[in-house]
Amino acid sequence: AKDQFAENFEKIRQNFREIFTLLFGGGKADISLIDENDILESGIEIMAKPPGKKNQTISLLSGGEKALSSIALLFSIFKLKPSFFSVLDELDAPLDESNILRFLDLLKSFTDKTQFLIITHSKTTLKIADFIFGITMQTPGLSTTVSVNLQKKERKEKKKSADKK
Amino acid sequence: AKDQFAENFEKIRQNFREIFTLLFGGGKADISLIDENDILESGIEIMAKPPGKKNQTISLLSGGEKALSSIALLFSIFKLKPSFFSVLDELDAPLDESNILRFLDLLKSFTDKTQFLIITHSKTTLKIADFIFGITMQTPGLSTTVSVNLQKKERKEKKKSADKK
Amino acid sequence: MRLKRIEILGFKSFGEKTVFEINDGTTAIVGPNGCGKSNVVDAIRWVLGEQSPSKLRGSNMQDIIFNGTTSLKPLGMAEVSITIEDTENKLPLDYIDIRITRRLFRTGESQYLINKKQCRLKDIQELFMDTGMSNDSYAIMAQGKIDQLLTSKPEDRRVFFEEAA
Amino acid sequence: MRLKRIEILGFKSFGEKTVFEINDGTTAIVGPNGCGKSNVVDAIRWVLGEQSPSKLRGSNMQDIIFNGTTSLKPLGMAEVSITIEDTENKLPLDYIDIRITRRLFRTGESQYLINKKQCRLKDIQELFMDTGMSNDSYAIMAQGKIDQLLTSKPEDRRVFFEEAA
Ligand SMILES: Nc1ncnc2c1ncn2[C@@H]1O[C@H](COP(=O)(O)OP(=O)(O)OP(=O)(O)O)[C@@H](O)[C@H]1O
Ligand SMILES: Nc1ncnc2c1ncn2[C@@H]1O[C@H](COP(=O)(O)OP(=O)(O)OP(=O)(O)O)[C@@H](O)[C@H]1O
Ligand SMILES: [Mg+2]
Ligand SMILES: [Mg+2]
Repeated sequence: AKDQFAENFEKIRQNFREIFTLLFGGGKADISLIDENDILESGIEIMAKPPGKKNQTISLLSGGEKALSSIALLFSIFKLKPSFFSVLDELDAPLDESNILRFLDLLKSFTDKTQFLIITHSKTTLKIADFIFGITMQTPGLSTTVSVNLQKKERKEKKKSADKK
Repeated sequence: AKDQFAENFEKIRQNFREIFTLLFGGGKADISLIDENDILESGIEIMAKPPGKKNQTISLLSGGEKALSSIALLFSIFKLKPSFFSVLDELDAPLDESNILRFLDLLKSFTDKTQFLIITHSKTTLKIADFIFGITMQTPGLSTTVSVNLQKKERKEKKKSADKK
Repeated sequence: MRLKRIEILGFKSFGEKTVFEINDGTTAIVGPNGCGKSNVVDAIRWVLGEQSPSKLRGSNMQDIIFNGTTSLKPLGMAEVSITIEDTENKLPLDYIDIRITRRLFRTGESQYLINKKQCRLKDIQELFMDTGMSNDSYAIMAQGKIDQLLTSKPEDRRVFFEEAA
Repeated sequence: MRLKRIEILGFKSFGEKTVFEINDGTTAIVGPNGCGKSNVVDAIRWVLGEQSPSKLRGSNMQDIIFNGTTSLKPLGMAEVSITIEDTENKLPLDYIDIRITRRLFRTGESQYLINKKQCRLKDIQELFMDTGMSNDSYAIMAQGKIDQLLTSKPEDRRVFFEEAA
């Protein structure tokens, strides 16, 4: 179990270094065991340095930078052990437009292995969805859902045939 | 001091009942001292019921509903003791478009007494600003600012003269 | 293996039977603040075996039963079903479609079913163990929780890693 | 009484002198993630007398001195000035424009000035006491902190009320 953890930790670490740099368009990040001699109990240290900036405590990072670094770490774990489906509730909330696009590119690279259910307020994120459920409360306090699938599919078909010409 | 606190608390409470209902377009809310006999030490209970919904623990409220209730409480305190300036950092982040508009209407009613400095990613919020500072990092890691005032003022002048015709 | 359908009745704000037919690819869920999007996430967690009411934003488990609105009566039971299509036979059952149902009655009585046969909560929790999907899987990321990865103490982060590594 | 100007040099990501001329009405601050918007909020808190590094997202006070970038050297001092126009003579000083300056050197030495005359931190903190403006005024709402009003324990909320009531 100890060897398994050490081996998996190392893989997640490698993933994190790559995915962080991909998401931030540069910079460096790392995770490490605070106490290398106590693999089964040691806490985990995180270092994250956005491009152009100097290495500092992660508390000094901005709201959006912290969110993006956390997303990089989450997906580093996904890469090791993808789940057949995943639910992400408003992960894009603190991100600006260009960071949302980078997050969505990362997401797309995982969609072959994972069905994603994404809750969002962002029109940008909505564009990459294959299917959309709208939830409303026509009667206050009572949730109902409307599937917005047909339009989405139609629009995709039209775009496909237009692209062929 | 005890009487002063009790009196001010009562005013904040009255403000909260009104401002909550205004922000939510209905519903009811209240604050109360958990221990009415211990005015100087008692903790404070909050009840918030959005329109159409039944009274439940505030933990069950949605992310946006919690944010909007907190905004109502903050402005209830402002109403009692307005500050000459106030800084609000991304208060609109969890709100949907229609709630942002309600928040901005509330904000406008306080601008005669308070200079507001608002940090936002929302284009909706940006529209109500009289002046805008853009901050960028042309050199990575180094913040610089660009004032976007002239365009804003010009647009306002043009709109004024257009409205007159 | 893929998520095929989610059925919700009497869980939180879903006072009427609501069915989500889930397709391959990425699904987005949208709607105004408080309409019930995160409640769908809670429903998924709950049907997979979540036993901690605070993880569902409640203070006791009864909180998740539809409490009525100003115009509708409360319901006596919450029921959530999730259907998984398992064509590769990854789950230790002989069905292609596996439908898991959880019920909670106001009396406090609970029921758990796999393809309409009653079972124990333990059977549901163990069913997905090898697939990495569980009620506290890192693949279910609740609203506002992503930051905890970065801001939590090194020992707490450990818990997150242990689930994956 | 109104806020007139904010001058920042060497504070966090403001490695070059940056001046914000503040007008009447509402000012919006915009820009991408990590560009320095919340750092401006921290600068205002700091110049008003904030002594807790964690309230400025740092672990020690030195963290707020510009640490350089991959292409720029660190600076040896952080300096923030805030200018208040006090035409109604609400502050106990005989000036119309009151400029408060705070400096911190890497050596650990601090300087505090009111209209270029050295003073104690205490003088700055007391100056605004009657106006309701202070480094931990409820009127300065940091990013992500608004929720705490609702989610904090009843005893913690008390602290917030006591400042206003
Ligand atoms: N047992 C219950 N019965 C009825 N309504 C409930 C129950 N539990 C929670 N609710 C309601 O569900 C609403 C919260 O829904 P939810 O958190 O899903 O919103 P949301 O769509 O995620 O919104 P946001 O965009 O703000 O995050 C609250 O208004 C709450 O009162
Ligand atoms: N002492 C310092 N020297 C140099 N850079 C610093 C220093 N302290 C903080 N920073 C940098 O400032 C950045 C954070 O800026 P800030 O929090 O103001 O961003 P923001 O514009 O509010 O972004 P967001 O929209 O994501 O909230 C971080 O990248 C951090 O590395
Ligand atoms: Mg939600
Ligand atoms: Mg910020």
